[in-house]
Amino acid sequence: HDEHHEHDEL
Amino acid sequence: MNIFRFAGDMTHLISILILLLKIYATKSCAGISLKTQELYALVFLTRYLDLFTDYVSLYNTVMKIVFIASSLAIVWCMRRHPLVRRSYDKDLDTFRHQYVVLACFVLALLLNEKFTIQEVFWAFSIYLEAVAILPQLVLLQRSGNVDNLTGQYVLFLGAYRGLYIINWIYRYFTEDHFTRWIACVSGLVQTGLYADFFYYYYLSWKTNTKLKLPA
Repeated sequence: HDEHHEHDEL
Repeated sequence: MNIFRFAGDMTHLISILILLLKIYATKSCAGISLKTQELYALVFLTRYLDLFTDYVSLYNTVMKIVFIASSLAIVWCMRRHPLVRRSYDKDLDTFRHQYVVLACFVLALLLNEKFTIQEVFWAFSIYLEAVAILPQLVLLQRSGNVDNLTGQYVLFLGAYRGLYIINWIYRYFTEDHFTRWIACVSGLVQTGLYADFFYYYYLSWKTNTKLKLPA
């Protein structure tokens, strides 16, 4: 699966 | 999560608490730019669209809710609270922030990680946060004197983004494919905007005089 680009910062 | 980012989040939280304390304790918002507070509320609302969809951690979720709630509370106080709103420097807070909002949105349409609603609004919030302090800095320059709490507010706000930049440098060297160009470049611009304020704040601290910004 494509690298799930999640924003893990605020 | 590294210490720099955690420290950045804490200084950010402290800056908001300082502002809430100042407004609550003095029932006055003199020297505070409503436009900057509205821009921050917009930053949080557009950045945390994924609040209910992407669960990263309890810490992230709690902090997002705190930032959204506190920024809306400040805007509500400055607009609706009968006592506080009277002390708002309406005729000094004249920065035309709607153009800034438009420019950031256009930029987000052009420069984003992925052309999706969430990513465009995320990029928009990053660009907007970089310039959101401008109305406040203009207001401080206009009003000349900077009272302690407002000065500390801007100081902690500048420290937060500065710590985030250290966090990105740290992550760049410790994680393999870590790149956050949009946030990094925008964060550098944002911290740069504070640089002159920091300089005058340092001078006033060193010479132990009241903080005066050159008009």
